[in-house]
Amino acid sequence: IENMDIKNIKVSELMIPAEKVAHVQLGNPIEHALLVLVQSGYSSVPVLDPSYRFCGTIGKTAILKSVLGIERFEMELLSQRKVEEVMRTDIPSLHKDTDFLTCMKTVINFAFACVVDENGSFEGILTRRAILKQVNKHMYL
Amino acid sequence: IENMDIKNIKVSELMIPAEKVAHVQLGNPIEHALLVLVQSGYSSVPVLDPSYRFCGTIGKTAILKSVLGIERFEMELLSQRKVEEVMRTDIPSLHKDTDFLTCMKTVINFAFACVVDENGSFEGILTRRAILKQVNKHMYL
Ligand SMILES: Nc1ncnc2c1ncn2[C@@H]1O[C@@H]2COP(=O)(O)O[C@H]3[C@@H](O)[C@H](n4cnc5c(N)ncnc54)O[C@@H]3COP(=O)(O)O[C@H]2[C@H]1O
Ligand SMILES: Nc1ncnc2c1ncn2[C@@H]1O[C@@H]2COP(=O)(O)O[C@H]3[C@@H](O)[C@H](n4cnc5c(N)ncnc54)O[C@@H]3COP(=O)(O)O[C@H]2[C@H]1O
Repeated sequence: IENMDIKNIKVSELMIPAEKVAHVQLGNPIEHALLVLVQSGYSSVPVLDPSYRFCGTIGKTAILKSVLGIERFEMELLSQRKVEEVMRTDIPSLHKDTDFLTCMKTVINFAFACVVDENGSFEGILTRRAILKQVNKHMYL
Repeated sequence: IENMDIKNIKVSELMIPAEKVAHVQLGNPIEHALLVLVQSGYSSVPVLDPSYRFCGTIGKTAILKSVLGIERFEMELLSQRKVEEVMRTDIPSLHKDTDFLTCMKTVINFAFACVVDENGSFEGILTRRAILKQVNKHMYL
């Protein structure tokens, strides 16, 4: 019976809005991205273009893999490379009106999905934690 | 009605067994831990003692934070520090017979929980992905 409520929850009610999402800009060196990731504590964050459109995501693994040499991590290369050379572009995007079940399926294989409008403008992120909190609320077992 | 099935699923059916879990050993330098994390691609993995008891978890953020100096990441310090100086010990542990609802509540705030027996011996990990796959299977909306 409680499933009827969960079916009607929308992305907009669950997402972390853009202003609260740590991100980096296209064109930033990966050195800046790594600082943002270490200081925020997040393993991966969105990459946005100058008009705040969603472009991809960047994470510590990809950054460190890109500078891992035969002998050591070549950290001097961090200032030379840009986020677009290293970012992932396979993170799913969702529209704000997407239904709950589609959202849940989306986060099975991704820790978060990006919320964008019809123009690709970044509106926020939908995290696994937000989905799990709702499922927990609605599961009376 | 389908909730009746989900209630009976046990940790043992959902967890990734110990032999498939990337981990590091107590006493390892964090340089080795960082290599394991970058090469496996995982953001955080368990730390085990020589008798395979679960001790904590170690992740890239904690490692990089520990070597972040005023000017740069001081990577030469990585070989000098041990995982126990940097690991987290607040990751929840679950027993193999724990019920599904408790498991789900546990991963609301943690990407994974460690499965241990009565002696603290490491048996595997219970991930958010495993929980979300089951919820998705059992939610016919
Ligand atoms: N500062 C903090 N305080 C309390 N708990 C924290 C935390 N940082 C991480 N966590 C916990 O660890 C989980 C995994 O974080 P991770 O950074 O790997 O993976 C995160 C990160 O890549 C991204 N993310 C979450 N919040 C973000 C934000 N405000 N800005 C940018 N990216 C964010 O979404 C992924 C999934 O987030 P989710 O919340 O489901 O799951 C988070 C959350 O439960
Ligand atoms: N090599 C890979 N292939 C395909 N997908 C991958 C992947 N590496 C990561 N992912 C995806 O990214 C999610 C977050 O991974 P993360 O490494 O931050 O966080 C992981 C990692 O810290 C740990 N973990 C998962 N599997 C592990 C393993 N075999 N050994 C050690 N730690 C593991 O549990 C956390 C949650 O894992 P979960 O599966 O729920 O969620 C994973 C999974 O959906």
